[in-house]
Amino acid sequence: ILGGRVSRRGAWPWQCSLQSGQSGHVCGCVLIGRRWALTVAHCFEGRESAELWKVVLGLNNLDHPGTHSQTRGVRSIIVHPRYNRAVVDYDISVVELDSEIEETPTVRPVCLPQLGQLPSADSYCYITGWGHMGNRMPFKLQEGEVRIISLSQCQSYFDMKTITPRMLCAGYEAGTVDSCMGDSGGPLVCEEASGRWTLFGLTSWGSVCFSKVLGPGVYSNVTHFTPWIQQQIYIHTYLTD
Amino acid sequence: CISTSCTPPCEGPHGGCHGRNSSTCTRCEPISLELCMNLPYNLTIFPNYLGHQSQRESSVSWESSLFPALVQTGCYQYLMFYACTLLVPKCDPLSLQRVPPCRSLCRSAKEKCESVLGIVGLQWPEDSDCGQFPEDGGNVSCLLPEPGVDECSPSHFKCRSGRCVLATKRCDGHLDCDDQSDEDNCGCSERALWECPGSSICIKASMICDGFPDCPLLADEANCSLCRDNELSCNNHECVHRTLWCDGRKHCSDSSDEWDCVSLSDGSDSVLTVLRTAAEYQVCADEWNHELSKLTCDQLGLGLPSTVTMVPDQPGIPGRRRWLHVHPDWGQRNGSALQARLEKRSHACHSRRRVSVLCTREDCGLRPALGVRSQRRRR
Repeated sequence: ILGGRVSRRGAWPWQCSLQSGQSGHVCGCVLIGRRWALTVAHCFEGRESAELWKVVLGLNNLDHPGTHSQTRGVRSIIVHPRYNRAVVDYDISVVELDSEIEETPTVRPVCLPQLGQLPSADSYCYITGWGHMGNRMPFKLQEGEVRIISLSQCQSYFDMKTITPRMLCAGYEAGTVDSCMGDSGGPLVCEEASGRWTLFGLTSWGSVCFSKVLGPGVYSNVTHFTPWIQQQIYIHTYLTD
Repeated sequence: CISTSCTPPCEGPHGGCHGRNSSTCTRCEPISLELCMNLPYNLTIFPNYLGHQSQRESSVSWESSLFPALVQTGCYQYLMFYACTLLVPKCDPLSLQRVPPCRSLCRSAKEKCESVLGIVGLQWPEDSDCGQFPEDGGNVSCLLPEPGVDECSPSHFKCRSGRCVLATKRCDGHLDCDDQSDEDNCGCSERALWECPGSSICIKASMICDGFPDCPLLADEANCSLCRDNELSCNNHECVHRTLWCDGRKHCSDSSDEWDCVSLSDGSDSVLTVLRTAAEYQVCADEWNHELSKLTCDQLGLGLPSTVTMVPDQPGIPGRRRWLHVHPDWGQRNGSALQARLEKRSHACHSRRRVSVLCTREDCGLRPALGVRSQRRRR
């Protein structure tokens, strides 16, 4: 996260770290149920098999997992069948953990958006992750407040790519607070009046975040995929024969 | 090799080996990176000159996005050719060695394009130091662009003026070519695409009948299967007998015969309806229990049941009511969906009461570790 700050323990209990073999942290992910998480499809490029991965929850400092963290293996990875690497469209995956997590104050699921529920343009939401900070990779979970940007305005920042309805844009023209490499798959969440936080985006792509090329970050639009997510959970829970 | 004989993929031209066994021996492989499919050579070998270990790694690398974008600036005519000699280096099938680009090619590309990257604060890929490449004309063979080598890659659209723009910009409504030719001839058929009926949306032929609606009115997913009268079409357009729908077991290879079998009516009454053999059934409240209410909400992704009531059937509704009943061994069907735990028994329901379930989202999106107090920050 560029332009963010260190988050407090338990501030984002749905944030998880997707780790592979000796690589350690590879991508972010988001807990949406006791046995289910979301991340982006491009994290699995070239490493599609579930046994290569584990998910670590309740983390704050990557280097010191501590007693609050929980680690689970991955039972299955469900990449969206329409994921298109060339234009980074349909960039989403459902991850089934090999066993249920124990809900604690530092490990809890985030809410999925209701059908058709979108954050309003110019509202402020949060992104979190252990990705590049522009000058170094952090150990402690970073958080940054970003503003939701309309798709039409967002397209004006990216003439090399097409912003599709499966995408959501957030950040600032100057790119001052933005997600970066290593944040992929992490959450963009907005707080509702009730005090609950809802997941509207998964960090997907953007301009090269430590160059002078500015502009907002682009997130997978979770609202667009909520029916597909629910369907995958249903199929993998009740139709496993 | 450790063994005297070579395992097949490793044998070299004179009975020699290239590596100890099939996991370490190197061999040429066909180029599969779309970006470089129009080179004057078609075999490559890894690792490449950017430290990538495979074409897969190359395809998702930063450089495979950077170079095509840089080519659009027209900074150097043979930039794409040079980039491909780094990403998928030529493999000499006899020596099984990489054939490098010549130093002059590297220098030309770097001199003409490095400054363009500087404008946007990016550096030239450090792995591609020109000193590592041989001078052309020396005794080590190296690559130079032959006449006719294409400046654009298959991931580009070539403007009439010869410039290359990314293929995603073709007919995207923005003028990208210096001669605006990227927005000419944008009819679907002119681009070998299929036009959605009643709209100007163009889709690839592979998107027709693929189970994902792309055209308005789902026109690309209509008339995709010829099922018999007693069959229904799956989402992937296979045909499955009507009696197998919503029985709790997958019969369509995409399991779509078991999708959306259970629903709760809108509004406050939230009456449970279950499809069986593609017809709508009420659920008779006799023998209903809390476990089945929990299963209903969980299966719909709606969390937990908050209110369960038995609603009297509305008399006088036209047509005969269809009832489903709780299966006697509903409890033994662990892991099964709700529709698998119900059965057609008769058209009567003793209590004549239907099941109504109200679900409430499970605890989500809360941050108990922060507590309420600390969220209010004293000035």
